[in-house]
Amino acid sequence: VPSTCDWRKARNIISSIKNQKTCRCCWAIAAADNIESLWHIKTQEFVEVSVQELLDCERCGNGCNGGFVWDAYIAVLNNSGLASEKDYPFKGYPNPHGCLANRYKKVAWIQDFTMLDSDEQAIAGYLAAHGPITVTINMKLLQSYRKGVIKATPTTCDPQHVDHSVLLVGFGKGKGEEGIQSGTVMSQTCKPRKPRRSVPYWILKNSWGAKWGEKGYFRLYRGNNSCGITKYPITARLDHSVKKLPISCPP
Amino acid sequence: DSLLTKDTGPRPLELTEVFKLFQIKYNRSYTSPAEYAHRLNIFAHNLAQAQKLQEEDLGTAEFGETPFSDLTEEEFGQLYGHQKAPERIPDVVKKAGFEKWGQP
Repeated sequence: VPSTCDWRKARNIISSIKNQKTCRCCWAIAAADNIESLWHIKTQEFVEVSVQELLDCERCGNGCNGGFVWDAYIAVLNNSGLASEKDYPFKGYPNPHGCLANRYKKVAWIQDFTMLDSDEQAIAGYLAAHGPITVTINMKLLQSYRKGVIKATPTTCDPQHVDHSVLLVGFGKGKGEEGIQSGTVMSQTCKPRKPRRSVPYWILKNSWGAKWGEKGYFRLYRGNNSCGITKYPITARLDHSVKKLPISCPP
Repeated sequence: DSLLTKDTGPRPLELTEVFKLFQIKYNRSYTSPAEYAHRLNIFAHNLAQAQKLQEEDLGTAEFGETPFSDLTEEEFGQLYGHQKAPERIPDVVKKAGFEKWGQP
């Protein structure tokens, strides 16, 4: 396992930050982000897949009412792939006409999906070797998060109560303040700054727009199952028949 | 203490002023004075909570005002979480160890 890995530094692997708005579709966006990044790693083609197709075509047909990442992958398998975001764009509410998957050409597809072991070292190894994966966390502390590395305890963030799916895009270790800074104003509190400490962290891509957090991303402490990050580490599996040079995770 | 009353610079913003800036920044308006008062109360509570988190956090995170500062914790969970607790994981979600990748 390398000491650091950040898929954001590889060109066109990570798509732009999405915004779920008031549609509770983090599960669909996390799965779409996962498929987009793996598709590029496997094929070196950049695609943006349709989140709306996942919302309209998941088993309950009301994707803005919550769901799970495995529902997204099952929908992709059932529909033999996903249309592009351009053809089947995100509206932020379920389509009244239901699933329109058959109308559009598929631009990406998966062979399978799988859940990894709940072990942070194994997750890091898999992430570095294969690409970004989805995780589901307790989002309680994200309500007032601005930047830096969140080091939660089971008391401050129950690891069993996970309720928000995001894309895990990398990990690192260093000063907690060296991540991508948001352009927002400093907090209103007037406390002395904490001394800089070297902390291991995960880098996660959220779906609340690029103005939130660290330009749409946030960081969680790595090594103590902060906010239940190891509970559901799930990823699609893509096998591409044409073998191309693998892209490795930039440090 | 005379130091406390001495004018040492710009005065801190009042809560209502901070809330006004929040409303402008995130384009928030409320339908009635009662709703405004309710949201102001939640906003104050959330800023206090953020300050508590800041003091308790073991990492390097900074907590404070965000676009969700006028929502209760329950509203935040209902609006942005996926809410449903998984009853069971489908059989197709198989446990797979890292070393097993690529095996039939």
